[in-house]
Amino acid sequence: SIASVGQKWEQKQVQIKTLEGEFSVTMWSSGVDE
Amino acid sequence: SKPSQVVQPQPPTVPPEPVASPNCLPPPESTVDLEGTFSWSVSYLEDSNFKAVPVSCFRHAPMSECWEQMSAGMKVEVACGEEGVTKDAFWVATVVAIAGYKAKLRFEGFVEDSSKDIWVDLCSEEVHPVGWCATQGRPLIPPRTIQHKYRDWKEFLMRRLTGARTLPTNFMSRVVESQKSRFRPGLNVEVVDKNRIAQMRVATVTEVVGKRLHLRYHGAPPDDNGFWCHEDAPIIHPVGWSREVGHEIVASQSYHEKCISGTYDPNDAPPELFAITPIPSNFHSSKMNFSEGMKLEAIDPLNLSAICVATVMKVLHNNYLMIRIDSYESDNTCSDWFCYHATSPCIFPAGFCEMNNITLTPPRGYEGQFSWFLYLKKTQATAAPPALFYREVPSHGFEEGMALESADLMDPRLVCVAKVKQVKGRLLKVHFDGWESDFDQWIDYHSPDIYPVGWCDMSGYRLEGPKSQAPKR
Repeated sequence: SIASVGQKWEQKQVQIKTLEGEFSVTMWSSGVDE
Repeated sequence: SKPSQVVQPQPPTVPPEPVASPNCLPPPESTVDLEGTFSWSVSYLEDSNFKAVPVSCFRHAPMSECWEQMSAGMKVEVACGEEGVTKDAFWVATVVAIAGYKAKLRFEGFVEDSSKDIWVDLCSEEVHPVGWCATQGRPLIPPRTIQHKYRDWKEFLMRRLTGARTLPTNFMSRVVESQKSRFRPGLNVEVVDKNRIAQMRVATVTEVVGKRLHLRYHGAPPDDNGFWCHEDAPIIHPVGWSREVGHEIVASQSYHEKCISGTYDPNDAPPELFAITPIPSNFHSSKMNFSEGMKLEAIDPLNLSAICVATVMKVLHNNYLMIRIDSYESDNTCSDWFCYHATSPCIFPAGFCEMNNITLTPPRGYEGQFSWFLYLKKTQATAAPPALFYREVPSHGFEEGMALESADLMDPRLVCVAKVKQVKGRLLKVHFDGWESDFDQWIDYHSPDIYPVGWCDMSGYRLEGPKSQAPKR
């Protein structure tokens, strides 16, 4: 679960492109960005 | 130069070394020959007994500080390879296992089917955070085996990716950043003379691979192949260090004059580039100190499989000690003394081996069961007080049987496939796969000479594979 991942994770919108079209999803990204 | 005939693991072929130029200019080409480098195969990685030491256990390793966040369930984008509908098709995959820097990936849509799983280097350019393909204008295309499973992959991906974890967008730049060395070719350092360990020499960095430095000794003969060590190794020091602490050094007259005057040039590596020796909090509060003649136990610098009875031969400035192993043949030349810092994790109080069930190499000529009590009485010496030793044992995560990559410190050019054979507090006994136990090496868990599985691949350093037929010593 996300709760067990800890505080170093942040939510972000990720753009995905497929042959059927583009869309965005909400994913968790590790805080390596920091 | 070795008191005992220690046969070292050698690669099947030794690449020719470039000829050292008199003024120690960097060689024109890399001395690392990657031909025949060992790759951790699927049979290794998927063996039910295989367990790699986690990257986060190696504090000096790239990405170590954030590796705990890399775990099974994470989604990435990766080239489909043979499964690709087109040559350069990418698809989303889930990390199903991690071993060092390597990750086993399963393409989304394969559910429980592991037949197309692939092992990749997680830090390589073939793996990307989810969303990378879109930024490149590339559509994600499902692998050929599962292409028929869904009519609308968009809906499938939306369901699979929402709320899932992926790598940060700047992951690759962080990887590159964490691999950068503080050193550059051309810098001068002081380093232990590999041919006479009691003295230092001046050397120039000629190559840096994965923070391992190739050094050429000044004044070395043309056929000398130099020396490799990690930039955090305790055997390299800034220009002027030997003079500061009172260590013997072989150098030109002009070098000595430079150290006296303190007028260094831009190619002399400054102190801030070197690893800081950790000083335990209680170190300065102790009223006792090491003194000449004190006995202790120490890892034999010329045979790292042995922990031996040893003597403090000289106390240098800044808490450096010259230690001699008592089992060496006596030659009265001081050539086999070796410098350890008082806080080194490679020296131990008398009784350490007995307490940890480790075989202690007794002094030369000692017959029968070794007794510290009798030996101290016989030599009229005192044992260095246990309070002087740095024995902090943190929870380091290394476990017996775990795989890693380790430099062979008897020939530190070689980084070999290895396993943790024993754990004694913070001390690890590293076993080189396929080699007899005589070649094992005692190494501190914090040593910069041990690396996670996949480090060589990631760093462009040659990895020596296991030896199938170990020679008898």
